Amino acid sequence: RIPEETVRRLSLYLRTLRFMENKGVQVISSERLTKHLNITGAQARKDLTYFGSFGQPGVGYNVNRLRKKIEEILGLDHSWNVILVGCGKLGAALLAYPGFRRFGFRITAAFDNNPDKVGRTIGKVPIITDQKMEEFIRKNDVKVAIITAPAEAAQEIARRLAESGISAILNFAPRYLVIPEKIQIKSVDMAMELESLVYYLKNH
Amino acid sequence: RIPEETVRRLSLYLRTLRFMENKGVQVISSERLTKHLNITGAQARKDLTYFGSFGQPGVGYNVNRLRKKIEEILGLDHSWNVILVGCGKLGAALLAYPGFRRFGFRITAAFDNNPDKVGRTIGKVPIITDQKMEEFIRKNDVKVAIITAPAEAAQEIARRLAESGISAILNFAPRYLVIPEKIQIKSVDMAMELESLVYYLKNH
Ligand SMILES: NC(=O)c1ccc[n+]([C@@H]2O[C@H](COP(=O)([O-])OP(=O)(O)OC[C@H]3O[C@@H](n4cnc5c(N)ncnc54)[C@H](O)[C@@H]3O)[C@@H](O)[C@H]2O)c1
Ligand SMILES: NC(=O)c1ccc[n+]([C@@H]2O[C@H](COP(=O)([O-])OP(=O)(O)OC[C@H]3O[C@@H](n4cnc5c(N)ncnc54)[C@H](O)[C@@H]3O)[C@@H](O)[C@H]2O)c1
Repeated sequence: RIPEETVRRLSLYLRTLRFMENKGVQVISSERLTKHLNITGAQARKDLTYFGSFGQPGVGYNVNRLRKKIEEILGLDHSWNVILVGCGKLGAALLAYPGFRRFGFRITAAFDNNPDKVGRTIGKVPIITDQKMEEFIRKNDVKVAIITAPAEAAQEIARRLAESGISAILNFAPRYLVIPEKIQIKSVDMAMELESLVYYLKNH
Repeated sequence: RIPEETVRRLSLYLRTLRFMENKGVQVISSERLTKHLNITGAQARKDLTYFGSFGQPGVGYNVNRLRKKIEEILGLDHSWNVILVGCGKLGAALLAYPGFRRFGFRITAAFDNNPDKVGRTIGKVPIITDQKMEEFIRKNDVKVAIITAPAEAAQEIARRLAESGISAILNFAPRYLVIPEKIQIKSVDMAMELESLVYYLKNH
């Protein structure tokens, strides 16, 4: 399994390539690819060689071809159906965010247990009662789910998602979720992001 | 400079210790400290030895003492004044989130350039016109800022924050921000979180 840091670097290269492509740049050196990313050109060459040979020594990489290749490596050359559970303040902000679609993630339905929210749409996504969640996952072969429900509801939701065939969960609830080994899970904790920032303020 | 992964592990140990302390656990082994964290007990011992000796061989760590020590190492033994810029959907969700205060981060003011938002409060935080941002930062000696404004406004906001003495920025706008070297910056990109999840779905 390639380390998570490598996958994250590929995502960063992809963003730089897309930016360059929009500006009409055709060829790019590994130095220019990593210039703003706090990554060395040598690291980028090493990362990319792992997946095949794309660049020409002394010339650089073809921007369009490399962008497509990285999208293929990351599995972004096709779109992913995603559901979101818990349409509160954070859920609504994520439903309205166009950034997911730009990378092939289409949030196709959102679930909530509050009857006042059911039947509305946010960012063109329908809010459905959580009682229909399992049925929706199976019928639409959904593999990815985002949890933005309260911490005390998150474990039960994760259990239900795992049982209906979800294989990857992005969790925002500040709670450790116990799920089967085979399911990929990632938790985002904004307070932790601040912690890693201020640590370096104190300790240059 | 200790690697960011080590700082992130300290944050994870801190959450486990707080959870254990709430349950009345007094002493904990490194194995139990890391049980749910996908980290080995040996890694935890190595991390903690780096900062001093806290545990007793064969007995384990005193939960209360270790928790306090990690809070001190991470700089969470005192509170940090934080400001937020851009009180839209995402900004409002973060202002209402009690998780920041639990780790010593107090969002004391929020700034927006939309006159309709100025004068309201969200999560007990006043929304102030962005024209007063520099003055507020200097008067209150604020060091940390969160940017939840649109991507096209983010660079100018970052420049203004840097000039008024901010030394750490947590950025949610999907844009690479050019700021002076000495300022710590971290960008959160939710699409990237999904990318690192689905990569492993494809490539077990
Ligand atoms: N990770 C972070 O840094 C961060 C930041 C902000 C919020 N949060 C977390 O994200 C979550 C949502 O926060 P929020 O501010 O949007 O909360 P909120 O109360 O505004 O929204 C929660 C939503 O979940 C719904 N819900 C509750 N139980 C449910 C269930 N069993 N099934 C389906 N839906 C259910 C509620 O009806 C509500 O719409 C919380 O866990 C919060 O702690 C995390
Ligand atoms: N990183 C992610 O995954 C993620 C997820 C959701 C949103 N976002 C990003 O977060 C940002 C906010 O998203 P949102 O959905 O809340 O947008 P929004 O439009 O709801 O809110 C933006 C707010 O910023 C204010 N604003 C605009 N220019 C400003 C300026 N110069 N100074 C101060 N305030 C200003 C607006 O008045 C508004 O209140 C965007 O950049 C968006 O792309 C990121």
